[in-house]
Amino acid sequence: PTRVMAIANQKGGVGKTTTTVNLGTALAAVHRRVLLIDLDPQANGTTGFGIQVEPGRPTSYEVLLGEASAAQAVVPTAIPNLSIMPTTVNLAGAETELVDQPLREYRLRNAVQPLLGEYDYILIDCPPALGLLTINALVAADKVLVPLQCEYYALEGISHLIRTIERIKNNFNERLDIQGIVLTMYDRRNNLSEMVADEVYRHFGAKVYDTVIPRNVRISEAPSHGKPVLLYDVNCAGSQAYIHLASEMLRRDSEL
Amino acid sequence: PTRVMAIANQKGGVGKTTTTVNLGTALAAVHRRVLLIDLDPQANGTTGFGIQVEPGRPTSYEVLLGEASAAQAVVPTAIPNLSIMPTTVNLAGAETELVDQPLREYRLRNAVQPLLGEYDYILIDCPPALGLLTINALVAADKVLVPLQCEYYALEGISHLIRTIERIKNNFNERLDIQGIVLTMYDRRNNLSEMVADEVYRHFGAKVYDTVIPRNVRISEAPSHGKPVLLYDVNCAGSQAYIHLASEMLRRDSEL
Ligand SMILES: Nc1ncnc2c1ncn2[C@@H]1O[C@H](COP(=O)(O)OP(=O)(O)OP(=O)(O)O)[C@@H](O)[C@H]1O
Ligand SMILES: Nc1ncnc2c1ncn2[C@@H]1O[C@H](COP(=O)(O)OP(=O)(O)OP(=O)(O)O)[C@@H](O)[C@H]1O
Ligand SMILES: [Mg+2]
Ligand SMILES: [Mg+2]
Repeated sequence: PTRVMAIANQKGGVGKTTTTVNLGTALAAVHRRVLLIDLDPQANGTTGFGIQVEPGRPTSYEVLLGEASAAQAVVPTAIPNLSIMPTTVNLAGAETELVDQPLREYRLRNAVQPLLGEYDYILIDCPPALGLLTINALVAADKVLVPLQCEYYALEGISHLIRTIERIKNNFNERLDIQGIVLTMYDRRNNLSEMVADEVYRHFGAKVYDTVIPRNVRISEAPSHGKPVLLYDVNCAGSQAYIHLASEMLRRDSEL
Repeated sequence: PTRVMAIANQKGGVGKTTTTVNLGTALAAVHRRVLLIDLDPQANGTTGFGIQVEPGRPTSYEVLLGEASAAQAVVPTAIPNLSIMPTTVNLAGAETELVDQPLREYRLRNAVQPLLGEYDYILIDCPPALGLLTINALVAADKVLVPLQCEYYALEGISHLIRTIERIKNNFNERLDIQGIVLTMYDRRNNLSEMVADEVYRHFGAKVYDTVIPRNVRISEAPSHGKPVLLYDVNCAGSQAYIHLASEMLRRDSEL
């Protein structure tokens, strides 16, 4: 069955896009059929693959408004087994345009329905907010993967995210669950990372992935080349971490 | 005259809150009367000072809804000359609650009007989005200070921010202007920071502050102690950079 996963956290800059792009690439590299959906008007996920959306081509914005089907908006990437539903900054208009529309929370879920079966994984990159775009991702998803930056402010926001996921589960999508928490930008040289990591293990136990993504400059260089870090420099610590993350995820999924 | 400044950038995690908290503290340290307004439902600016909002006390949420005056919501901090209008996660409800209210973009501007004259600087910390909360800050402000992380994705989003500021200037607040761009999390050890900095100087010239905020772990440790970095470790590179930023800002303001 297709696993649909929202990559969400309202805290900004914690590695949502980086995780969507690179986890997606690592899963595709082990022959899983992967679709990425860019649901952030910043469109960083789209440019992370060097994709320029041609004028007039449908994106996740048109799909949410019901002006295009999901299949029409999906495009291939340079990576075998990996497709993307790109977006542009126009997506920022969706929240206001859908505010009084019926079933506004189910738009993505209903649009993605016909694609189930064609992919093993669908990963949805969310904006740094808990508005209608992220809600659409949480309603469409079976699971939520939470990238958590090893910083104090990021730790603070986690309880609000958990409460929002509970609310979506109770009102819109009863199968929704946190699949896991991935520690990102872990810096061995400073105590803060360790302090945050300890705190997260204490609260979330087995939900926390063993794989920790280190702070690694090659990860932040890759987007300027329009490539996932696995293509930019497969031997760097960042790429290796995302390869391990993918295999840990596959192991966890097969145990369910 | 009171200078009202929005600290804004829709890209997440670029140092908006860190800049509001520490620039505010540095200005207060040189005897400017400063008010910080926390307009982000994450309330990181509020906890950056170790402030717990007591139940029932008004916050920026009640001020936007017109249920409390700005003066009622302002509380002192442990730092002389520095007050804050704190917030809680309830603020997340304001965007939907104000969606069809008259003058919804002017709520903060009108609320802050009676406070002008009591402060030399009012700094408004914005959430990582360009929705109604950030729009309220841009309509209330005279100037926008843009923290820009020295990373590729952060650079990409700058043109959309500029267009939004232009739109607000043309429709709601003709005095609005970009006061400056501050490079944050600059890492001397990697080329990416230099590449981004060069690009920013090329596009924005004199608007770019000479003061660059280095990546400095003491900055990210300070919030876990509920203190601005100037109080946590005044001699570290991070504190020194924010002290320089404050004096550069005072110089720029006196030249106008
Ligand atoms: N492990 C890492 N090591 C170094 N840099 C990283 C790492 N992960 C992400 N980055 C960089 O940090 C910045 C923030 O990451 P990213 O944009 O993926 O976060 P995000 O949560 O998607 O942000 P937003 O909230 O704006 O959507 C980016 O410039 C990215 O290149
Ligand atoms: N110069 C710096 N050096 C090291 N860490 C920093 C620096 N500036 C900010 N940080 C840390 O980086 C993280 C992001 O900064 P901050 O929260 O201020 O960004 P923001 O733009 O306010 O984020 P958001 O978009 O979520 O509101 C925080 O954990 C902060 O402590
Ligand atoms: Mg992102
Ligand atoms: Mg912030």
